[in-house]
Amino acid sequence: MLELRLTQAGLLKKVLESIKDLVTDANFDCSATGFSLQAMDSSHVALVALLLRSDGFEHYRCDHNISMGMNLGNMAKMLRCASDDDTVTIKADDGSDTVTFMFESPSQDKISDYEMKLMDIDSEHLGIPEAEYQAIVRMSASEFARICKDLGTIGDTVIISVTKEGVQFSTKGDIGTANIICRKNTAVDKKEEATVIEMAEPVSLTFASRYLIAFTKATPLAGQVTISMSYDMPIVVEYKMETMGYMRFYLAPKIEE
Amino acid sequence: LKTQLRLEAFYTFN
Repeated sequence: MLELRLTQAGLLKKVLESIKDLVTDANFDCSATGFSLQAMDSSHVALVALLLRSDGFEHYRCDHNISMGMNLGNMAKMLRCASDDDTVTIKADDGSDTVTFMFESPSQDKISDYEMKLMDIDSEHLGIPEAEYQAIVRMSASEFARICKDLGTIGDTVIISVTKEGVQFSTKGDIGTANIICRKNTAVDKKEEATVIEMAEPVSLTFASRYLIAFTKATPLAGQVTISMSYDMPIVVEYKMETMGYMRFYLAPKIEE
Repeated sequence: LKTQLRLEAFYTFN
């Protein structure tokens, strides 16, 4: 028996909207730790790792570990039927091949339930060890989204270079080149606008713009984004959800042959 | 020319 109650359906809606274009089907894993998902895109270039911590839910009952295969597009469709301020309850009985989403309006005068078919998915879980990264940048999530979108219109790849002064995003395309430097800056009006650099060594890596743009669909989840890089390692783009957990995207770099 | 690496180049399947 699984029963998870979350007061803000809006959060779950944003989570689904941010991953449904990257991953078609995925297993949601439910354990005492929380409601989590790890899935790669079909080309195995990008990976999404989501954790919604159990203590972030208003009610969290998960009798034993359970994995539920869902089509994320269909799940997003059902969640779109909830209002952002509805309470959502996710329910599944042991051995059932369906999951139920129940939405309750804040005044309790409208209660809806949507039952969705589960699917069997061969999940390929990657073991991702906790790593020390050579460079970590924290910056405005909306600024990062803007940069990825702007550079994506000019070139297919983005070079991200971190020095202790700041982070540089560069691209090159048929029509020309572009460079954006965000200098470290903590003297800001709103703390989410700060750009903070923690760096052991300068790092410069190349990534496909379209994946970075896809990751920025998670921008509504957090004011700041954390970008972690080490030489010849996948980049990690993380959106932390206050009290609830995180959405992390991993992207393998492009290398010179 | 740059080659796109896959995640399996870095991580192993559990």
